[in-house]
Amino acid sequence: YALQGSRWRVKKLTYKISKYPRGLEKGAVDKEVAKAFSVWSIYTDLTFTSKKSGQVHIEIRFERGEHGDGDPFDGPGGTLAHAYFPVYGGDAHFDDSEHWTINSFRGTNLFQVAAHEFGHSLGLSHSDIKSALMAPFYRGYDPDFMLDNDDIQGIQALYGSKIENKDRTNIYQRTTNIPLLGEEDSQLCLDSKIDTIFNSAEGHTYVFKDEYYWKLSSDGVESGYPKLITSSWKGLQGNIDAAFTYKNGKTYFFKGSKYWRYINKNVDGDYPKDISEGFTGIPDNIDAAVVWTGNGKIYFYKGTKFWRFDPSQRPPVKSSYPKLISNWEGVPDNIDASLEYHGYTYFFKDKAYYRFNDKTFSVDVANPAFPRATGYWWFGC
Amino acid sequence: MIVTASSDFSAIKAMRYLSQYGYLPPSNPISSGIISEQTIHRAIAEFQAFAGIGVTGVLDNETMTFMSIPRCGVKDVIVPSLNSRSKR
Repeated sequence: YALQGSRWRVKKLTYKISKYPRGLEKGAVDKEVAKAFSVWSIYTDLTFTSKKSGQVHIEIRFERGEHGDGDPFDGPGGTLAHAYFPVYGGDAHFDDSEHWTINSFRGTNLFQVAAHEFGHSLGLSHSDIKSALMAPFYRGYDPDFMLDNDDIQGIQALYGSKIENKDRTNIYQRTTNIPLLGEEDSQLCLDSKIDTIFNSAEGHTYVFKDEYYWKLSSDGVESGYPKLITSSWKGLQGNIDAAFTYKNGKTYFFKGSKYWRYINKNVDGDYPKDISEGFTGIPDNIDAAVVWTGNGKIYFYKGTKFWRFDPSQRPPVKSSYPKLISNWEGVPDNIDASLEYHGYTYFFKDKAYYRFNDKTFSVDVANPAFPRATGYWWFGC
Repeated sequence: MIVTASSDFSAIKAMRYLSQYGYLPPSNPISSGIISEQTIHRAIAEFQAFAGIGVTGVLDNETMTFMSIPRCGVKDVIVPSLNSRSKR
Protein backbone atom coordinates (compact mmCIF):
# COMPACT_ATOMS: atom_id res chain seq x y z
CA TYR A 1 0.00 0.00 0.00
CA ALA A 2 1.04 3.61 -0.33
CA LEU A 3 0.12 6.51 1.91
CA GLN A 4 -0.23 9.91 0.28
CA GLY A 5 0.93 11.72 3.39
CA SER A 6 -2.19 13.31 4.79
CA ARG A 7 -5.04 11.96 6.89
CA TRP A 8 -8.06 13.22 8.76
CA ARG A 9 -7.42 14.24 12.34
CA VAL A 10 -10.98 13.36 13.32
CA LYS A 11 -12.56 9.94 13.12
CA LYS A 12 -16.19 10.99 12.82
CA LEU A 13 -16.48 11.99 9.18
CA THR A 14 -19.50 13.31 7.31
CA TYR A 15 -20.37 13.12 3.62
CA LYS A 16 -22.96 14.44 1.22
CA ILE A 17 -23.97 13.43 -2.30
CA SER A 18 -24.39 16.86 -3.91
CA LYS A 19 -25.08 15.58 -7.41
CA TYR A 20 -26.55 12.14 -8.15
CA PRO A 21 -25.98 10.07 -11.32
CA ARG A 22 -28.55 10.29 -14.06
CA GLY A 23 -28.97 6.53 -14.51
CA LEU A 24 -29.64 5.32 -10.96
CA GLU A 25 -32.32 5.84 -8.36
CA LYS A 26 -31.20 8.12 -5.49
CA GLY A 27 -32.04 5.70 -2.68
CA ALA A 28 -30.02 2.94 -4.33
CA VAL A 29 -27.05 5.28 -4.75
CA ASP A 30 -27.29 6.27 -1.07
CA LYS A 31 -27.14 2.60 -0.11
CA GLU A 32 -24.14 1.79 -2.34
CA VAL A 33 -22.20 4.84 -1.14
CA ALA A 34 -22.88 3.96 2.51
CA LYS A 35 -21.76 0.39 1.79
CA ALA A 36 -18.59 1.71 0.14
CA PHE A 37 -17.71 3.76 3.23
CA SER A 38 -18.39 0.78 5.47
CA VAL A 39 -15.58 -1.10 3.68
CA TRP A 40 -13.19 1.21 5.56
CA SER A 41 -15.07 1.56 8.84
CA ILE A 42 -15.10 -2.22 9.43
CA TYR A 43 -11.37 -2.19 10.09
CA THR A 44 -10.97 1.17 11.84
CA ASP A 45 -12.74 3.45 14.29
CA LEU A 46 -13.79 5.74 11.46
CA THR A 47 -17.48 6.52 11.21
CA PHE A 48 -19.21 8.04 8.17
CA THR A 49 -22.44 9.96 8.54
CA SER A 50 -24.53 11.00 5.58
CA LYS A 51 -25.84 14.58 5.52
CA LYS A 52 -28.23 16.09 3.05
CA SER A 53 -27.05 19.68 3.43
CA GLY A 54 -24.48 21.93 5.10
CA GLN A 55 -20.75 21.51 5.48
CA VAL A 56 -19.34 17.99 5.25
CA HIS A 57 -15.88 16.45 5.13
CA ILE A 58 -16.36 14.51 1.87
CA GLU A 59 -18.54 15.85 -0.94
CA ILE A 60 -19.59 13.38 -3.65
CA ARG A 61 -20.62 14.46 -7.15
CA PHE A 62 -21.44 12.69 -10.41
CA GLU A 63 -20.28 14.95 -13.24
CA ARG A 64 -19.55 14.91 -16.98
CA GLY A 65 -16.57 16.43 -18.80
CA GLU A 66 -15.14 19.60 -17.29
CA HIS A 67 -16.71 20.06 -13.87
CA GLY A 68 -14.82 22.89 -12.27
CA ASP A 69 -11.72 21.29 -10.84
CA GLY A 70 -9.54 21.49 -13.96
CA ASP A 71 -9.53 17.72 -14.35
CA PRO A 72 -12.27 16.97 -16.89
CA PHE A 73 -13.79 13.52 -17.30
CA ASP A 74 -13.26 11.76 -20.61
CA GLY A 75 -16.55 10.05 -21.42
CA PRO A 76 -17.24 6.29 -21.20
CA GLY A 77 -14.19 4.17 -20.29
CA GLY A 78 -10.80 5.70 -19.51
CA THR A 79 -11.02 7.57 -16.24
CA LEU A 80 -13.98 6.45 -14.15
CA ALA A 81 -13.64 8.74 -11.16
CA HIS A 82 -11.16 10.69 -9.08
CA ALA A 83 -10.93 11.80 -5.48
CA TYR A 84 -8.90 14.23 -3.42
CA PHE A 85 -6.67 13.32 -0.50
CA PRO A 86 -7.56 14.69 2.96
CA VAL A 87 -5.14 17.60 2.64
CA TYR A 88 -6.98 18.71 -0.51
CA GLY A 89 -10.47 18.26 0.97
CA GLY A 90 -11.34 14.58 0.40
CA ASP A 91 -14.05 15.13 -2.23
CA ALA A 92 -14.90 12.34 -4.70
CA HIS A 93 -16.10 12.89 -8.28
CA PHE A 94 -17.52 10.18 -10.55
CA ASP A 95 -17.78 10.37 -14.32
CA ASP A 96 -21.50 10.41 -15.03
CA SER A 97 -20.81 9.31 -18.60
CA GLU A 98 -20.06 5.84 -17.27
CA HIS A 99 -22.79 3.25 -17.10
CA TRP A 100 -22.94 2.93 -13.31
CA THR A 101 -24.53 -0.28 -12.11
CA ILE A 102 -25.36 -2.09 -8.88
CA ASN A 103 -24.89 -5.85 -8.38
CA SER A 104 -24.48 -6.39 -12.10
CA PHE A 105 -21.76 -7.78 -14.37
CA ARG A 106 -22.75 -5.16 -16.92
CA GLY A 107 -21.52 -1.56 -16.76
CA THR A 108 -19.23 -0.27 -14.03
CA ASN A 109 -19.86 -1.30 -10.46
CA LEU A 110 -20.59 1.79 -8.38
CA PHE A 111 -19.84 0.23 -5.00
CA GLN A 112 -16.34 -0.98 -5.91
CA VAL A 113 -15.30 2.25 -7.60
CA ALA A 114 -16.73 4.32 -4.74
CA ALA A 115 -14.92 2.23 -2.13
CA HIS A 116 -11.67 2.79 -4.10
CA GLU A 117 -12.21 6.54 -4.35
CA PHE A 118 -13.02 6.83 -0.66
CA GLY A 119 -9.67 5.16 0.01
CA HIS A 120 -8.11 8.26 -1.60
CA SER A 121 -10.44 10.52 0.39
CA LEU A 122 -8.97 8.91 3.51
CA GLY A 123 -5.31 9.26 2.50
CA LEU A 124 -4.42 6.10 0.55
CA SER A 125 -2.58 6.34 -2.76
CA HIS A 126 -2.58 3.65 -5.43
CA SER A 127 -1.19 0.28 -4.46
CA ASP A 128 0.98 -1.83 -6.75
CA ILE A 129 -0.62 -4.98 -5.36
CA LYS A 130 -2.92 -6.24 -8.12
CA SER A 131 -5.49 -7.74 -5.76
CA ALA A 132 -5.78 -4.59 -3.66
CA LEU A 133 -8.85 -2.38 -3.90
CA MET A 134 -6.42 0.54 -4.12
CA ALA A 135 -4.83 -0.78 -7.33
CA PRO A 136 -5.71 1.83 -9.97
CA PHE A 137 -7.30 -0.46 -12.58
CA TYR A 138 -10.98 -1.41 -12.64
CA ARG A 139 -11.24 -5.19 -12.60
CA GLY A 140 -14.94 -5.75 -13.15
CA TYR A 141 -17.77 -6.55 -10.79
CA ASP A 142 -16.81 -8.94 -8.01
CA PRO A 143 -19.93 -10.30 -6.24
CA ASP A 144 -17.72 -11.65 -3.43
CA PHE A 145 -15.79 -8.43 -2.95
CA MET A 146 -13.51 -8.37 0.07
CA LEU A 147 -10.93 -5.80 1.09
CA ASP A 148 -7.40 -7.07 0.45
CA ASN A 149 -4.99 -7.43 3.35
CA ASP A 150 -2.86 -4.75 1.70
CA ASP A 151 -5.76 -2.27 1.92
CA ILE A 152 -6.45 -3.21 5.54
CA GLN A 153 -2.82 -2.63 6.47
CA GLY A 154 -2.86 0.70 4.66
CA ILE A 155 -5.98 2.10 6.32
CA GLN A 156 -4.85 0.87 9.74
CA ALA A 157 -1.46 2.52 9.24
CA LEU A 158 -3.39 5.77 8.95
CA TYR A 159 -6.13 5.35 11.54
CA GLY A 160 -5.20 2.34 13.68
CA SER A 161 -7.25 -0.78 14.12
CA LYS A 162 -10.46 -1.09 16.11
CA ILE A 163 -8.77 -3.32 18.71
CA GLU A 164 -5.70 -1.08 19.19
CA ASN A 165 -7.90 1.95 19.62
CA LYS A 166 -10.15 0.12 22.10
CA ASP A 167 -7.10 -0.76 24.23
CA ARG A 168 -5.94 2.83 24.12
CA THR A 169 -9.38 4.08 25.13
CA ASN A 170 -9.40 1.83 28.18
CA ILE A 171 -5.95 2.99 29.26
CA TYR A 172 -6.89 6.62 28.93
CA GLN A 173 -10.17 6.19 30.77
CA ARG A 174 -8.43 4.27 33.56
CA THR A 175 -5.43 6.48 34.18
CA THR A 176 -6.01 10.00 32.95
CA ASN A 177 -8.47 12.60 31.85
CA ILE A 178 -6.62 13.20 28.62
CA PRO A 179 -9.01 13.42 25.63
CA LEU A 180 -9.15 10.37 23.41
CA LEU A 181 -6.57 10.37 20.67
CA GLY A 182 -7.90 10.65 17.19
CA GLU A 183 -11.05 12.40 18.35
CA GLU A 184 -9.37 15.74 17.88
CA ASP A 185 -5.74 16.66 17.34
CA SER A 186 -3.05 14.34 18.58
CA GLN A 187 -2.11 14.70 22.22
CA LEU A 188 1.24 16.12 21.10
CA CYS A 189 -0.60 18.95 19.35
CA LEU A 190 -2.88 19.68 22.28
CA ASP A 191 0.16 20.00 24.56
CA SER A 192 3.57 19.81 22.91
CA LYS A 193 5.58 19.89 26.15
CA ILE A 194 7.52 16.61 26.15
CA ASP A 195 9.36 14.45 28.67
CA THR A 196 12.26 13.42 26.47
CA ILE A 197 13.38 13.02 22.87
CA PHE A 198 16.21 10.83 21.61
CA ASN A 199 17.70 9.14 18.57
CA SER A 200 17.83 5.35 18.48
CA ALA A 201 20.79 3.33 17.24
CA GLU A 202 18.77 2.58 14.06
CA GLY A 203 18.51 6.31 13.38
CA HIS A 204 14.90 6.88 14.41
CA THR A 205 13.88 9.81 16.60
CA TYR A 206 11.43 9.08 19.40
CA VAL A 207 9.44 11.43 21.61
CA PHE A 208 8.27 10.34 25.07
CA LYS A 209 5.44 12.03 26.92
CA ASP A 210 3.71 10.57 29.97
CA GLU A 211 3.04 6.88 29.27
CA TYR A 212 3.28 7.17 25.48
CA TYR A 213 5.80 7.51 22.70
CA TRP A 214 5.80 8.72 19.09
CA LYS A 215 8.20 8.09 16.23
CA LEU A 216 9.02 11.20 14.24
CA SER A 217 9.00 11.42 10.47
CA SER A 218 10.86 14.06 8.45
CA ASP A 219 7.96 16.49 8.75
CA GLY A 220 5.88 15.38 11.71
CA VAL A 221 4.84 12.28 13.57
CA GLU A 222 4.55 8.88 11.89
CA SER A 223 1.08 7.41 11.63
CA GLY A 224 0.12 4.63 14.00
CA TYR A 225 1.34 6.51 17.09
CA PRO A 226 1.24 7.06 20.02
CA LYS A 227 2.04 3.69 21.49
CA LEU A 228 2.54 2.71 25.08
CA ILE A 229 6.20 2.97 26.15
CA THR A 230 5.87 -0.26 28.10
CA SER A 231 4.51 -2.11 25.07
CA SER A 232 7.79 -1.60 23.23
CA TRP A 233 10.44 -1.13 25.94
CA LYS A 234 9.46 -3.91 28.37
CA GLY A 235 10.28 -3.05 31.97
CA LEU A 236 10.59 0.69 31.36
CA GLN A 237 8.22 3.19 32.95
CA GLY A 238 6.33 6.27 31.83
CA ASN A 239 7.20 9.88 32.68
CA ILE A 240 10.86 9.45 31.77
CA ASP A 241 13.20 12.32 32.68
CA ALA A 242 15.82 11.92 29.97
CA ALA A 243 17.22 9.53 27.37
CA PHE A 244 20.10 9.24 24.92
CA THR A 245 21.77 6.62 22.75
CA TYR A 246 25.51 6.40 23.35
CA LYS A 247 28.08 5.65 20.65
CA ASN A 248 28.06 1.96 21.75
CA GLY A 249 24.51 1.84 20.32
CA LYS A 250 22.92 1.39 23.75
CA THR A 251 20.04 3.60 24.84
CA TYR A 252 19.87 4.90 28.40
CA PHE A 253 16.70 6.09 30.11
CA PHE A 254 16.64 8.12 33.34
CA LYS A 255 13.87 8.61 35.84
CA GLY A 256 14.22 9.87 39.41
CA SER A 257 17.22 8.12 40.94
CA LYS A 258 17.19 5.19 38.48
CA TYR A 259 18.36 4.42 34.97
CA TRP A 260 17.73 1.65 32.44
CA ARG A 261 19.91 0.44 29.56
CA TYR A 262 18.49 -1.04 26.34
CA ILE A 263 19.88 -2.45 23.12
CA ASN A 264 17.27 -1.32 20.63
CA LYS A 265 14.10 -2.23 22.52
CA ASN A 266 15.54 -5.08 24.59
CA VAL A 267 16.68 -4.43 28.15
CA ASP A 268 20.45 -5.01 28.46
CA GLY A 269 20.71 -6.73 31.84
CA ASP A 270 19.26 -6.26 35.28
CA TYR A 271 17.68 -2.80 35.35
CA PRO A 272 16.82 -0.29 36.74
CA LYS A 273 20.02 0.64 38.53
CA ASP A 274 20.91 3.69 40.61
CA ILE A 275 22.18 6.72 38.72
CA SER A 276 24.74 7.18 41.50
CA GLU A 277 26.08 3.72 40.68
CA GLY A 278 26.37 3.94 36.90
CA PHE A 279 26.77 7.71 36.46
CA THR A 280 28.86 8.81 39.41
CA GLY A 281 28.76 12.56 39.82
CA ILE A 282 25.39 13.02 38.09
CA PRO A 283 22.44 14.05 40.32
CA ASP A 284 19.06 12.31 40.50
CA ASN A 285 15.97 13.80 38.89
CA ILE A 286 17.76 15.25 35.88
CA ASP A 287 15.92 17.39 33.32
CA ALA A 288 17.63 16.22 30.13
CA ALA A 289 20.66 14.48 28.69
CA VAL A 290 22.34 14.45 25.29
CA VAL A 291 25.46 13.04 23.68
CA TRP A 292 27.36 15.71 21.80
CA THR A 293 28.99 13.97 18.85
CA GLY A 294 31.45 16.88 18.64
CA ASN A 295 33.42 15.36 21.54
CA GLY A 296 31.50 12.14 22.29
CA LYS A 297 30.74 13.24 25.84
CA ILE A 298 27.38 13.10 27.63
CA TYR A 299 25.82 16.31 28.91
CA PHE A 300 23.30 16.19 31.75
CA TYR A 301 21.04 19.14 32.60
CA LYS A 302 19.19 19.93 35.78
CA GLY A 303 17.72 23.28 36.81
CA THR A 304 20.27 26.00 36.09
CA LYS A 305 23.27 23.66 35.73
CA PHE A 306 24.85 21.10 33.45
CA TRP A 307 27.37 18.32 33.96
CA ARG A 308 29.75 16.81 31.38
CA PHE A 309 30.22 13.07 31.73
CA ASP A 310 33.09 11.16 30.08
CA PRO A 311 32.88 7.40 30.75
CA SER A 312 36.53 6.94 29.74
CA GLN A 313 37.83 9.27 32.49
CA ARG A 314 38.18 8.77 36.26
CA PRO A 315 36.33 10.53 37.68
CA PRO A 316 33.95 10.75 34.72
CA VAL A 317 32.78 14.22 35.84
CA LYS A 318 35.55 16.79 36.34
CA SER A 319 35.61 18.83 39.54
CA SER A 320 34.94 21.97 37.49
CA TYR A 321 31.35 20.77 37.00
CA PRO A 322 28.49 21.55 37.31
CA LYS A 323 28.53 24.74 35.24
CA LEU A 324 25.76 27.21 34.56
CA ILE A 325 23.56 26.68 31.53
CA SER A 326 23.51 30.47 31.21
CA ASN A 327 27.09 30.18 29.91
CA TRP A 328 25.44 29.06 26.68
CA GLU A 329 23.84 32.16 25.27
CA GLY A 330 20.11 31.88 24.78
CA VAL A 331 19.63 28.40 26.29
CA PRO A 332 17.03 28.52 29.08
CA ASP A 333 17.24 26.92 32.52
CA ASN A 334 14.95 24.06 33.54
CA ILE A 335 14.80 22.47 30.08
CA ASP A 336 12.59 19.44 29.41
CA ALA A 337 14.64 17.61 26.80
CA SER A 338 17.65 17.82 24.53
CA LEU A 339 18.59 16.18 21.23
CA GLU A 340 21.31 16.24 18.63
CA TYR A 341 19.67 16.24 15.21
CA HIS A 342 21.17 16.89 11.78
CA GLY A 343 24.28 18.50 13.27
CA TYR A 344 22.54 20.81 15.72
CA THR A 345 21.78 20.49 19.41
CA TYR A 346 18.17 21.25 20.26
CA PHE A 347 16.75 22.18 23.65
CA PHE A 348 13.06 21.78 24.41
CA LYS A 349 11.24 23.67 27.12
CA ASP A 350 7.47 23.80 27.62
CA LYS A 351 5.92 24.07 24.13
CA ALA A 352 8.97 25.60 22.44
CA TYR A 353 12.44 24.62 21.30
CA TYR A 354 15.81 26.30 20.75
CA ARG A 355 18.43 25.39 18.15
CA PHE A 356 21.91 25.65 19.57
CA ASN A 357 24.85 26.35 17.30
CA ASP A 358 27.88 24.37 18.48
CA LYS A 359 30.25 26.67 16.60
CA THR A 360 29.10 29.95 18.19
CA PHE A 361 28.01 28.37 21.50
CA SER A 362 24.77 30.28 21.34
CA VAL A 363 21.20 29.78 20.21
CA ASP A 364 20.95 30.39 16.47
CA VAL A 365 19.71 33.68 15.13
CA ALA A 366 17.19 32.73 12.46
CA ASN A 367 13.96 33.69 10.83
CA PRO A 368 11.56 32.72 12.31
CA ALA A 369 13.43 33.29 15.56
CA PHE A 370 14.06 30.73 18.27
CA PRO A 371 12.34 29.63 20.41
CA ARG A 372 9.92 28.16 17.92
CA ALA A 373 6.73 26.15 18.46
CA THR A 374 7.61 22.49 18.94
CA GLY A 375 4.16 21.34 17.84
CA TYR A 376 4.40 23.01 14.45
CA TRP A 377 8.02 22.34 13.57
CA TRP A 378 8.53 18.90 15.07
CA PHE A 379 5.16 17.21 15.27
CA GLY A 380 3.46 18.58 12.15
CA CYS A 381 0.57 20.12 14.08
CA MET B 1 9.34 6.05 -29.22
CA ILE B 2 9.73 2.36 -29.93
CA VAL B 3 6.41 0.67 -30.63
CA THR B 4 6.63 -3.08 -31.04
CA ALA B 5 3.01 -3.84 -31.83
CA SER B 6 0.34 -2.25 -33.91
CA SER B 7 -2.65 -1.02 -31.96
CA ASP B 8 -5.27 1.66 -31.96
CA PHE B 9 -3.65 2.89 -28.82
CA SER B 10 -1.09 5.13 -30.42
CA ALA B 11 2.25 6.18 -29.02
CA ILE B 12 0.94 9.70 -28.55
CA LYS B 13 -1.97 8.40 -26.54
CA ALA B 14 0.48 6.42 -24.45
CA MET B 15 2.52 9.57 -23.82
CA ARG B 16 -0.63 11.36 -22.71
CA TYR B 17 -1.51 8.45 -20.46
CA LEU B 18 1.92 8.41 -18.83
CA SER B 19 1.73 12.14 -18.31
CA GLN B 20 -1.83 12.03 -16.96
CA TYR B 21 -1.03 9.41 -14.34
CA GLY B 22 2.24 10.91 -13.15
CA TYR B 23 4.91 8.90 -14.96
CA LEU B 24 5.94 11.82 -17.18
CA PRO B 25 5.90 15.54 -16.41
CA PRO B 26 2.62 17.25 -17.37
CA SER B 27 2.57 17.99 -21.10
CA ASN B 28 3.50 21.57 -21.85
CA PRO B 29 2.64 22.96 -25.30
CA ILE B 30 5.67 25.27 -25.24
CA SER B 31 8.22 22.63 -24.35
CA SER B 32 6.53 19.73 -26.12
CA GLY B 33 8.80 17.37 -27.97
CA ILE B 34 11.83 17.76 -25.73
CA ILE B 35 11.31 14.73 -23.51
CA SER B 36 14.23 12.39 -24.09
CA GLU B 37 13.83 8.83 -25.29
CA GLN B 38 15.48 7.67 -22.08
CA THR B 39 12.86 9.48 -20.00
CA ILE B 40 10.10 7.80 -21.98
CA HIS B 41 11.67 4.36 -21.57
CA ARG B 42 11.98 4.98 -17.86
CA ALA B 43 8.36 6.12 -17.62
CA ILE B 44 7.10 3.06 -19.51
CA ALA B 45 9.22 0.79 -17.31
CA GLU B 46 7.88 2.48 -14.19
CA PHE B 47 4.31 2.00 -15.37
CA GLN B 48 4.97 -1.64 -16.24
CA ALA B 49 6.44 -2.27 -12.80
CA PHE B 50 3.46 -0.60 -11.13
CA ALA B 51 0.98 -2.56 -13.23
CA GLY B 52 2.80 -5.81 -12.43
CA ILE B 53 3.58 -6.70 -16.04
CA GLY B 54 6.89 -7.45 -17.75
CA VAL B 55 9.27 -4.51 -17.39
CA THR B 56 10.74 -3.90 -20.84
CA GLY B 57 10.67 -0.11 -21.10
CA VAL B 58 9.04 -0.66 -24.49
CA LEU B 59 5.45 0.07 -25.42
CA ASP B 60 4.42 -3.51 -26.15
CA ASN B 61 1.00 -5.10 -26.54
CA GLU B 62 0.60 -6.00 -22.89
CA THR B 63 1.45 -2.47 -21.80
CA MET B 64 -1.02 -0.95 -24.23
CA THR B 65 -3.69 -3.38 -23.09
CA PHE B 66 -3.19 -2.24 -19.51
CA MET B 67 -3.32 1.38 -20.60
CA SER B 68 -6.75 0.79 -22.10
CA ILE B 69 -8.29 -0.63 -18.91
CA PRO B 70 -10.76 1.78 -17.28
CA ARG B 71 -9.20 3.17 -14.14
CA CYS B 72 -9.14 5.74 -11.39
CA GLY B 73 -8.07 9.22 -12.43
CA VAL B 74 -5.77 9.80 -9.46
CA LYS B 75 -2.08 9.79 -10.40
CA ASP B 76 -0.07 6.66 -9.58
CA VAL B 77 3.07 8.68 -9.00
CA ILE B 78 2.69 11.63 -6.70
CA VAL B 79 5.24 14.44 -6.46
CA PRO B 80 6.17 14.92 -2.77
CA SER B 81 4.72 17.99 -1.09
CA LEU B 82 6.86 21.09 -1.19
CA ASN B 83 5.54 22.03 2.22
CA SER B 84 7.62 19.45 4.05
CA ARG B 85 8.84 20.96 7.28
CA SER B 86 12.14 19.12 7.23
CA LYS B 87 14.17 22.19 8.28
CA ARG B 88 13.66 22.02 11.98
